[in-house]
Amino acid sequence: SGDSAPLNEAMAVLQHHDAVSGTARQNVANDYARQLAAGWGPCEVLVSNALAMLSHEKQNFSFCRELNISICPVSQKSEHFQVTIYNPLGRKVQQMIRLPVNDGIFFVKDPNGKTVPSNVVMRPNSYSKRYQWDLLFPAFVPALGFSMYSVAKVTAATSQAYRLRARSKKSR
Amino acid sequence: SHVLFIENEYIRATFDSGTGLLMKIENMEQSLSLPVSQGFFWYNASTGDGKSSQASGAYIFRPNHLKPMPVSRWAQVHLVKTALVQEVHQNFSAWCSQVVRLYPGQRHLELEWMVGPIPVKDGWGKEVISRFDTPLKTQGEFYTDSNGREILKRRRNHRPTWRLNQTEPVAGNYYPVNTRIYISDGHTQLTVVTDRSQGGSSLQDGSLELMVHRRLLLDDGRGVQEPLMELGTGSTVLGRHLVLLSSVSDAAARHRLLAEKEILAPQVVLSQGGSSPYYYW
Repeated sequence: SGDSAPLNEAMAVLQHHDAVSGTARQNVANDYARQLAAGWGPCEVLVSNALAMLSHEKQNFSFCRELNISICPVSQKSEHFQVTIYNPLGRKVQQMIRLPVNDGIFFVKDPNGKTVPSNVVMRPNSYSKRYQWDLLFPAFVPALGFSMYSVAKVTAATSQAYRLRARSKKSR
Repeated sequence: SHVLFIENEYIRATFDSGTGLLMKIENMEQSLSLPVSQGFFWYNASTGDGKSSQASGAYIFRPNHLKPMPVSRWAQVHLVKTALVQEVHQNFSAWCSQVVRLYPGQRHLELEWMVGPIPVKDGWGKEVISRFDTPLKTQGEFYTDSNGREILKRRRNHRPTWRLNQTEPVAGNYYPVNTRIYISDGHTQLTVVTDRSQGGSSLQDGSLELMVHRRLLLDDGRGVQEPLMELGTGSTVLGRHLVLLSSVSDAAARHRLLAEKEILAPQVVLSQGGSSPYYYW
């Protein structure tokens, strides 16, 4: 079962103790980081449960804690994965999604199965020597809701299957 | 030798092809054009002087000079243009770089900066800022917010409720910026929306600056007993400034919606697929 109480408590401690970068001794700052990380773990379970309940589908959701520094094992190593985007705003939004990937070509499909335009763009050299590519696609998310996009890396087999599907659709 | 620019249907950002620095922003929807020079600078942190032994530290911002040093007067640039994004990658130094980015349909310019680890082998603590210089006649005034709720007018070297004897011409004019800072001449407004709380100011008319990172060598004597010297993952910071150029009458509607979207940004969760039906009962 998920639980948001540990994160609540960690946040309360941090706010009470003025836990701003640099205004505590390093070992204290490290402890704040430990409390936050420990608090976020059960929240991930809570979010997974909520998404499973809302979508009526149980999945092994993966939370990429280092997406901000472009590290995500799922998007970088998987041939196929799903992206769930939750919008906490009370109005629909369009958001450009960026995910670190290894070089290649990808098919992205929206919740209705339609292909979405996507690009793989180079990251600046100065950012990282190891991870150099980002997958980019526009996502539309409803107010206080979520959208699920599916991403497939083009391999020789998927490319051929895609071409065959496209040709058979055309002939029909 | 050619003009370097990125544009979408609303915004065009032009760069000096000689220096690689941002030169001009145009709002094509409102036919507004503003020369904007943006770059990174650093203040040399005070270690104490004849007036006071106070050193710059975690709690205290006290540069020892009025004028900051440029990180670099030019940037090595790389242009990326695809159907979904246009970017100018600027590399200022081994520890300072930036991506200026435009997506289709976007009414703001996105500046994603990466700063650190700040070198201090020269024995100087450094407080790094991003500064926007424009010809706007702002008459010593600028605006900063308090959690996006109340935007307060700030006037250089002035406090509204007492007569100020300004003893710190830089730090004494710095204010908290929780989500946005802006300057205007009454007609045109330049707004910068931040992705985190920072310190900011306008130390010259038409100029706007935000502190993005700092690394110091001395403790400021306020109880921490350690200099602000991050050695771990926090030694490099990656952040974003969202820049809006618009008419004053239109600005509030734009920066409020933009800041709201920035703070309550969509959350991304990934899965490998292969789901099974789930019923909460």
